[in-house]
Amino acid sequence: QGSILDSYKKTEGAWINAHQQSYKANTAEECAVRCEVEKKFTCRAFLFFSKNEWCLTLSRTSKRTQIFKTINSVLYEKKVYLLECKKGKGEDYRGTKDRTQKGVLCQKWVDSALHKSNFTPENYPHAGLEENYCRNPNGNENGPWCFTTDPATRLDYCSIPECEVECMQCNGEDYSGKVSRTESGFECQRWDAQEPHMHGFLPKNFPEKDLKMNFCRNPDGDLRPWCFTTSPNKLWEYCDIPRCTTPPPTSQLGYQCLSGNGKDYRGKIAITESGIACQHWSSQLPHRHRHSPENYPCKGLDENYCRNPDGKKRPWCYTTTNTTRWQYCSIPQCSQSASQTTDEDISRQSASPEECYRERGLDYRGTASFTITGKKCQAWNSMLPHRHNRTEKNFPKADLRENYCRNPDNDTAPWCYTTVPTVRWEYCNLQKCHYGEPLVSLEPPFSSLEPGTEMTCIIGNGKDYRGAVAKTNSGRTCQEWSSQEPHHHSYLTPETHPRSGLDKNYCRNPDEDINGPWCYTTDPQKVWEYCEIPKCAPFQQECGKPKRKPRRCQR
Amino acid sequence: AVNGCASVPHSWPWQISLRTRTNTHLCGGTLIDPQWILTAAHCLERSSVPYTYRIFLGLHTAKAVEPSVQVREVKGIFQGPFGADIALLKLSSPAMIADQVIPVCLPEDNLMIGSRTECFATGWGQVKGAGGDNVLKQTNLAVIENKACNSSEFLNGRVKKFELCAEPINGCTDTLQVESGGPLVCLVQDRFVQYGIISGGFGCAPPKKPVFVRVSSYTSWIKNIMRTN
Repeated sequence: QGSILDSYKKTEGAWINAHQQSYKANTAEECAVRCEVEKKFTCRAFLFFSKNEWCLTLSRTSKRTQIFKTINSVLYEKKVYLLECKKGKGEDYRGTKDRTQKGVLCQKWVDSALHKSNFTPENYPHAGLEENYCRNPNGNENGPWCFTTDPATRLDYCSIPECEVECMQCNGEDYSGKVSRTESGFECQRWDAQEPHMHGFLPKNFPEKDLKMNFCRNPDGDLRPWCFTTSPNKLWEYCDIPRCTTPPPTSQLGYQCLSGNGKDYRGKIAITESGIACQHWSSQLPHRHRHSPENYPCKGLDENYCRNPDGKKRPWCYTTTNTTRWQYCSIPQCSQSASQTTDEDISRQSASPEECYRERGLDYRGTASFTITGKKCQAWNSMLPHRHNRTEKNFPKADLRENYCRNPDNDTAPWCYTTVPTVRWEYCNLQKCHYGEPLVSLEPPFSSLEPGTEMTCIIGNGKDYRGAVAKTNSGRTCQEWSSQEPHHHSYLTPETHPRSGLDKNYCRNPDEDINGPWCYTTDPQKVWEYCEIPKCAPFQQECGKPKRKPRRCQR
Repeated sequence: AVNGCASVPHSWPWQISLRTRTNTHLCGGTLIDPQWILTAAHCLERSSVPYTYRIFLGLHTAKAVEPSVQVREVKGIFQGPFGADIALLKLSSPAMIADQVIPVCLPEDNLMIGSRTECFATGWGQVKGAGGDNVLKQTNLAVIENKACNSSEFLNGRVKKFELCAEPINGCTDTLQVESGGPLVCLVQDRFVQYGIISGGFGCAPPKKPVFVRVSSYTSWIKNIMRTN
């Protein structure tokens, strides 16, 4: 049946500035209904404040809308307004393209001064004839169009890309199509499944690789998209994806300095950070390798220049010495003038990590990259999954490198956008430095991996239990924590208790019940019950917890 | 360790030194229970007699001069199934758990660790130029998915599903002495869990064989041996 919220994109901790209407609402669903029937304007999004039982319907959202971070609100955006691509003839296109394929500005649909027509919002109330955006109210075969502001041209089509890219550029690392069979016909295994093949390409570890469903993808920089197969006898196979006939995006032109992980670096530095000359990419001596310019046509593998064709931390190269296969290169950051870069600067760039912050953490320059609830940070130069303006360009002094926790906007502590699409940002898993404490603390700056990975027995009241038992001690099946059926429990959800490991329907102890983990049951007659989970042996209770915290190596 | 550094003393308190009766260091290993040690099977090639080995626990320096050092005899050797490079050693008497001697956690049975996960390998192998040649060293590594590891020109198809690859995070500068039997541990929630045993080629030069035994493939076997012995 689905929920009314299915057609919305949910983002926690977000706010957009738009014309708005305020309502009282107990749930996000109630607010969605308000949005659907909004009379004062076309409702494209709404903000829900659960603490205040209040919501705002909003007139504006699009991929270009600036989003601000907040603490208590959840933003719901209608997905249809976020798509800047068309499906089929584009009758449902509600994007903001406002120029024709020749670049001429469109005439507003309500405006008939230049070109008169019957295509008005009044005559076509469901065709989305807003502003001067390209639309297809008459189901034209050639897709969305508009009346132009050129007196000589009454109307023209707009160049709107197709939503489903079914061809691939380069090695298909950006392929986002839906092919899910391999070249010899095997059906692909879902990326989030571990059967029939166990694997380490966990979607959460590759947030930028779009490992959805069982679609062919290329998360490891292979020659082309592939997938694990559902055949127990065939681990993986390439998929047959056609190459796009259009050239790759112009961003391939690249940088002459280091931006992000340097995948677009196209400069001419050809020496490693320890001073070894680089091997030519087209050569197999002294090191045999497969990063040839032929295998990787879009990676700029020219001469022996430092490059990052495989998503490493920085540009690198195979070296010309036998004993050192590869090494990173020192490339000046784009925020600095190359001519001004000194050895001292480079040394500072790779300085030791700081794992606590002082005051508000404005000068925190460490490498922590996980949030307080264990979510991985989104890279500052990435707009996925969250688009934002906290970029290196806008905040040049904030050291917005990689996905490291920072405080560019004078917040109360270092924070980052998360790689979880539904959680826009969070504060980082960092502690404030105590007075006199060295900047390098003993706490490693990383957080949890995956729930369910370790403790299969319980310690104390079992609040840290993350095992996969999902039956109560009387054998009843547990209800999923994210479900409100058959038992409504809005107080204890994965959203309200993000650190309690409320995954699937596993037994947990989010309220620290002294008798241990429990769950809501799927039996309508029994709301909840304890689970029978063995107690950890005494030595297990302390396993893996050193009294003296290890510290990362400093370069 | 490759491109590693000296560790904070006793920050890897499960690390043990497997030695001969004349106290010569042979391999690394880990304490997984007060009376059980996990190591690589090939470390035990020279003898199958338990009492030819000794286990040193609670040490930071290779000389083992710290007051925290505990020494135990080995009373049982259990080789891994199907010729896997994994072995369990039963101590003659349980180690005393202390700040310097704490067991590492084991992963859940057959749990796959995600590619890109950051982990640490530790051992007393030489670290050229990084100082601390006689103390326990560490290096941080990123897990590589087997499919990607198998696609490399040197390991083409040779990595099995019960093995695990990882590569240095800070870049390769040299190939240095390996530390067989030692652990690859990864932080899960607030505990270190051992996902790998250092087994084969390890470093920047082309590895000759996969580098780690995948511990989660043998969790059931480990627990079964400990339960029945």
